[in-house]
Amino acid sequence: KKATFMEAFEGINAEFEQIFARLSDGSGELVLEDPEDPFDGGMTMKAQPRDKPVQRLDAMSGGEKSLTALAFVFAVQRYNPAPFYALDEVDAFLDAANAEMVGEMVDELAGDAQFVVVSHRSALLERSERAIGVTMGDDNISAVTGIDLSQQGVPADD
Amino acid sequence: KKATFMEAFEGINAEFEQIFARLSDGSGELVLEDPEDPFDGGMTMKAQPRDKPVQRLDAMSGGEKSLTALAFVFAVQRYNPAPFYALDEVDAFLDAANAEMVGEMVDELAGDAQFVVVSHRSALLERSERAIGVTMGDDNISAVTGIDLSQQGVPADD
Amino acid sequence: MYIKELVLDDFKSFGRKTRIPFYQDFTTISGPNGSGKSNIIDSVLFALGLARTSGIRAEKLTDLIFDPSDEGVDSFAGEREASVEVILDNDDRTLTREQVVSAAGSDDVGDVDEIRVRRRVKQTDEEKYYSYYYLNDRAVNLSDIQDLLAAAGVTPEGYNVVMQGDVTEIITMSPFARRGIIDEIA
Amino acid sequence: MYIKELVLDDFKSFGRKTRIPFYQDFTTISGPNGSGKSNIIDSVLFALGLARTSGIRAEKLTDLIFDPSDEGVDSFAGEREASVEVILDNDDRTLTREQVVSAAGSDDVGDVDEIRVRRRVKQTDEEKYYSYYYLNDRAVNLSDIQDLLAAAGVTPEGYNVVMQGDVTEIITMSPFARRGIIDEIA
Ligand SMILES: Nc1ncnc2c1ncn2[C@@H]1O[C@H](COP(=O)(O)OP(=O)(O)OP(=O)(O)O)[C@@H](O)[C@H]1O
Ligand SMILES: Nc1ncnc2c1ncn2[C@@H]1O[C@H](COP(=O)(O)OP(=O)(O)OP(=O)(O)O)[C@@H](O)[C@H]1O
Ligand SMILES: [Mg+2]
Ligand SMILES: [Mg+2]
Repeated sequence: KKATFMEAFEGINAEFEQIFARLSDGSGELVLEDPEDPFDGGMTMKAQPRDKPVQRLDAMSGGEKSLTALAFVFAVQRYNPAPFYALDEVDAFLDAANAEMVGEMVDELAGDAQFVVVSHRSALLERSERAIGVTMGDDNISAVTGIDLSQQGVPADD
Repeated sequence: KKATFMEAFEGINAEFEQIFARLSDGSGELVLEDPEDPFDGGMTMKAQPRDKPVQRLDAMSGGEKSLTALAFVFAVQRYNPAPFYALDEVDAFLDAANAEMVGEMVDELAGDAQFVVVSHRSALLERSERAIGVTMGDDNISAVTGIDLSQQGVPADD
Repeated sequence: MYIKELVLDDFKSFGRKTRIPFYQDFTTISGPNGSGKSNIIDSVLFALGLARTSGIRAEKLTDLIFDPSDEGVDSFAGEREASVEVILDNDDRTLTREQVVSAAGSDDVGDVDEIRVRRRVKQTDEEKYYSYYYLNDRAVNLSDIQDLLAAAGVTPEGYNVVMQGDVTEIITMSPFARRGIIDEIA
Repeated sequence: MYIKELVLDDFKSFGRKTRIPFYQDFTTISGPNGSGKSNIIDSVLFALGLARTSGIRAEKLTDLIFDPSDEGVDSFAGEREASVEVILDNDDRTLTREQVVSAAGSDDVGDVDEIRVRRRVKQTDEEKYYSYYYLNDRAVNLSDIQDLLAAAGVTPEGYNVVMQGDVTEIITMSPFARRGIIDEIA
């Protein structure tokens, strides 16, 4: 039981270190509170975006927290791929540069697994193969317009 | 006690109805659970953005919740103005049209009270008299650049 | 395996039967506030049994049925129902025929190029409602669906769906809960 | 009345004494993720005694003192301190001289065209730290500051500061708590 846990932990951590470094230009790792007996403790993260000194996780900014959380989701995906992923406005607190990094990463991961992403911002909208538009009619019923990106651009909100 | 409460409630509700109608093109009102004895119950909101049928507050979308909450903050400001207001990325879930509405409203309210707004988006950044830029140096120390908008534009993230 | 198409019928704001095609790689969904984007994500969680009702902004299952009236309308207007079908492309045989047959409890599941998971919620009177699951049109239980999906790498704790406003939850949850995600995967 | 200027000294990521001017009407703050924008908002809540420590992302007051080292550095490196001063323009006499004098407990407050509220937190050893409040350079208590600000329309429940990610809290809080906001104003 411990052996299979440690195998998964080490595998996900290796991915997390790599992805975090790429997304935030710094270093990050997953840390077990009790490495001897992992089930006795929890798991925390050491995250240093842009190689700042390590702060308590709680002290990170809204954008830094989003980026760190996404690095974890992507690390799990790399280690143990699920068939599809759905992300709903995960870029809400990201600045333009970080939104671009996430867009690039999703674009790449979408080669191995299906990604469905809800967003208002161009960094994600411009990269997808297919964009679906949703509108609310006067009859208060949602309707979907399938826009095939190869034909026209999709208006982003930013 | 009840009389002063009801006076404040009615005053704020009158403002809320007006502001909600303007921000979301629908109708909204504050509702007391127990109008006979307000202290016996709580206060909820009836909000119909774009005059949709009334839903449970919880069923509203992220953007609709943000807009309704801001209408309440602005209604309280109109009824009982404080000297200053600070809003930190309240536009995160708003689409372009709603972000514009909020920007317009803040611009107007800023005539009566001071507004300090943190944002990444142009709908708010373009309207202010003065924009402060914040950067993090290599020494991991934050620094502030006071940009006087009359001289140059401020790059928004959207 | 991937989601080929969703079919929503009277689910939340989708008051008309709506087919939503997805690409194999990367599909984005955009539109104004309140148009129904997050409802699409909710529909996947609902159909696959991946979410608690509170997670998809409902107090009880009947809140998910399209309701054109004002909330104030209390009278029960007769039987109503909502349904969501998730059509998964299984060409790559992520799930074998045996696995599908064993989950469906029957051999009559058609070819397994496609795996169709459908969930219906039906309200018969003010207080009574029922929830049904189907796998390739065969009636099954939630646990059948969950076991089959777990074999394909889709689990309720799997963190493959991040809902609106929840992205930083991984950072704010307790260290124990965070370790629990790894337990689930191991 | 309005905030004319803030002076941050070793508060959170502001490791150098920094003056931040604000406009009377509408000032925006922008910059990359993690640059220190929310820390500026936190500094106002800290100085005016409007926030609980957890609200400004700290477990204890000493977390607010600029810390260039890695969190892992446990050794106490000698006395450290952070301070924030909020300079309010009171030309319009939102607060009268009497109100300021009574809150400061002294006549020696200079002219009241400006009201300066300053808060310092000082750590003297690993476990010991102190918090001091000043009104126009006179030492006062938190309750003096809160009473004075309440007279100007600034209260801890006042909802005039909405922190990052909190905007929808008004919608998700309980109806009782929501009614409480009106009680506070009445
Ligand atoms: N049972 C129902 N019947 C009818 N409409 C419903 C039902 N449940 C929810 N809705 C409506 O669906 C809308 C919310 O849709 P959704 O959350 O998907 O919006 P969104 O496109 O994600 O918007 P945002 O960009 O603001 O996040 C609400 O306006 C709500 O009133
Ligand atoms: N005591 C401290 N000493 C040094 N740095 C600190 C301290 N407390 C917090 N920080 C740093 O301040 C940064 C957070 O700043 P802040 O939350 O203001 O960012 P922000 O500009 O609001 O970013 P975002 O756009 O992502 O919301 C974090 O990177 C954190 O490490
Ligand atoms: Mg949404
Ligand atoms: Mg911030």
